[in-house]
Amino acid sequence: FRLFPYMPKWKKNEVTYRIVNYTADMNQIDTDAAIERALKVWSDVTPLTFHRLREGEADIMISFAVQEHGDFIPFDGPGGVLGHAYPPGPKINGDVHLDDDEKWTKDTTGVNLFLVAAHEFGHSLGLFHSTDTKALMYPIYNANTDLTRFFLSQDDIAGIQSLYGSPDGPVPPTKSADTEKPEEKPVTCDSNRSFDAVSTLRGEMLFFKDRYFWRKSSNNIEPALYMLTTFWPSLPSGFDAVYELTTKDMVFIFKESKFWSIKGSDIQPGYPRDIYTLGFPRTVKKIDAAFFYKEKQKTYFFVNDIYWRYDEKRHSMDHGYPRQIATDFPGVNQKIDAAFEAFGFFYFFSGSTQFQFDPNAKRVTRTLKSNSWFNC
Amino acid sequence: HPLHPAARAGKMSMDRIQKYLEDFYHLEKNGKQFVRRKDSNPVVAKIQDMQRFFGLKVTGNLDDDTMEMMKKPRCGFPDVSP
Repeated sequence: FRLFPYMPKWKKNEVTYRIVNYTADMNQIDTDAAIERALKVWSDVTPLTFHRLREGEADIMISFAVQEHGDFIPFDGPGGVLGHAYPPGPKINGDVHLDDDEKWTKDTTGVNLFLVAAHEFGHSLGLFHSTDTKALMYPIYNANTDLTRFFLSQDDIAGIQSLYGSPDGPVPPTKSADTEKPEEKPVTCDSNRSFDAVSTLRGEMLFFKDRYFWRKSSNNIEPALYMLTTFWPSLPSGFDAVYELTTKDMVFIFKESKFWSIKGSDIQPGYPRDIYTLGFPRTVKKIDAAFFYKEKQKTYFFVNDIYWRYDEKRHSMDHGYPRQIATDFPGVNQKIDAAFEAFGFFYFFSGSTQFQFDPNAKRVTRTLKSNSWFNC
Repeated sequence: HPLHPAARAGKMSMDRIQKYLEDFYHLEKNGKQFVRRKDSNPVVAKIQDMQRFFGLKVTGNLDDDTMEMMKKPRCGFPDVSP
């Protein structure tokens, strides 16, 4: 997904809309219904609500027009361009214009109004075009979309939630959402904050806890909190360990005796796999923490008070392992929840405490709060 | 020189191709784009931008896949920011 430059968004959750005029192709009730359903696509996955006005200036003014219609971007007759919309903001911004030289229908015998309107509303809310062919925000109209089972792609959801967050209530069921009750959102600056796993990802840092994770990027002081299902709806929650193999732009996610490989938000085919394919003995039931040390091309896996070292070039465990953690990482004497490598240091997380370890000096150089990265 | 990309445009008119690249890839609207220019060719660059966006083979030429994509009904908003 992509956002507009400067990321314009509505600075409120109650957005108004008005159907300024109607196409003669459909009866007004069907047009109303298509517009409402198209707005619901977005309100279902954000805190946004849409209130209809019957007169005056609404945030999103929806109109049908042909050829030149007052915004210097004329439509082009039947086919080609079906409509366009403007990013959030005053006056024409947020508005949706639909080309009435198309044959608008409530099914796909013509151009489906619901589908095109839902796409244009994505622009009205701040989304740019996506290159993901499965995304609603992909610019090409897909007449083969199954309207009876329409749902936003993860790309669309990730995009709109990066602007407005997820709905305050539970996220509406997607194909694979768990049916458990979503527990309270974790408090970012809780002084007892602990993590299930921590990893880098394409220059950002991800801190995982239960069904959530924080994304911390270098250009944002504060981390942003997301639900795992925003990006990885088919993964279980409560990861045990996560590490980024930066040389391959891959992230590996561990839960109990399984692990997945992901690239961005895409799960690689052929996963999950058993951790035993990496060389762990069957006595190991889960991994506590893992990180990749690029300088040595080795990945370190921590289990209770011992650890293994995996050679990412030879794709096998190094000989002479497992070894005692306390022997090779003096000062790291507690059970590790999570770990990652950054700026030449190893960071070990145990409960609400974080140890910064210098692999050259072979000693703990700082003891911090686990959420010290959140600038609380 | 390989044939100028526009020469192989086949059924889609030059104007429509130029308008597509102007509308969705910010090709400068100065009308003389299709004149062969020794120094650089903004049309080729914009065709490549479009091919990159749609994950097509980036040739800079108006090959069949590229032409097919240009004909598909779509949203009128640009695919790339200026």
